[in-house]
Amino acid sequence: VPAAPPAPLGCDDPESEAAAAVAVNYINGHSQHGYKFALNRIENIRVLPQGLNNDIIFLELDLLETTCHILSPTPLANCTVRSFTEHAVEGDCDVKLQRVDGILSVLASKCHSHADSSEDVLQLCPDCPLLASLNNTEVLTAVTTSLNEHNSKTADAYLRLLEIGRAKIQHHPTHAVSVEFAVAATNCSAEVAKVNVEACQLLPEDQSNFGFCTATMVTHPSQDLRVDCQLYGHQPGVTYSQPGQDTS
Amino acid sequence: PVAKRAVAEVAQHDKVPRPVGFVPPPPPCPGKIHHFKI
Repeated sequence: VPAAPPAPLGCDDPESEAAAAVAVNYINGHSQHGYKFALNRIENIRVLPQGLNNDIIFLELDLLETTCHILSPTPLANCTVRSFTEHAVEGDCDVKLQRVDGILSVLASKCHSHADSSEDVLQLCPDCPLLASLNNTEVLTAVTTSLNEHNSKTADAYLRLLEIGRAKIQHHPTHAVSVEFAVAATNCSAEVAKVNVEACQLLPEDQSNFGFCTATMVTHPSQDLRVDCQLYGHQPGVTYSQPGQDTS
Repeated sequence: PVAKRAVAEVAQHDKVPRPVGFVPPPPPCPGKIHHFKI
């Protein structure tokens, strides 16, 4: 009597979790912009046997954005998932994997991310600031002003902007713009940059030094600016390509 | 005349016995939520 087909995998089975971990690692490893994502839920799993010890696995994953920029060396396990009231961002991913003799590998993945709805956030937290568009004028002003502020005060390398990660605007009780952006060290000190900023170029790939800044600019009723930039140090093999040059 | 046959009520003990507190297994998918649901 032919052996009964194996029972369908459950989404919480260890095998499903193992496949999801490989998929999330692949997604973060092949992303060039934004933040690292963590697994929130395995929506569905389908296993198509291809022969002895050879399966094709289709996963539908529900991910959540973490506070770690994609260039950060912080291990995903140490990256905090952005809370609901910070205006969370969800990622929906479809991933195709192959499992041969128990070894999992990703064949393809497709993800779509979207912020939680403003209504949801405001329903739980009426005064929480909401995500703003990254090309919002106030956001661009806050990024430029805070990076200039950092470069005017640092004794280290002059930093150039790589990308804006996220921005939020609070309207009361104070009007404040909070921004997060990725930066990279240039071949200039901040002193030299004051004289000839055009000469300041990003370091070559084998010396690259990426970093991350957070800043808050209060414009009403008082004026205040706080900026904090941290460089990660050189990470061999970690590169950055300007948005729009992404390989799919 | 057609008479409806009385069908003896299935005795309780003939039903498949379910252990006390039987909880049907959760559906295989979707899985558990690790953080929160948007």
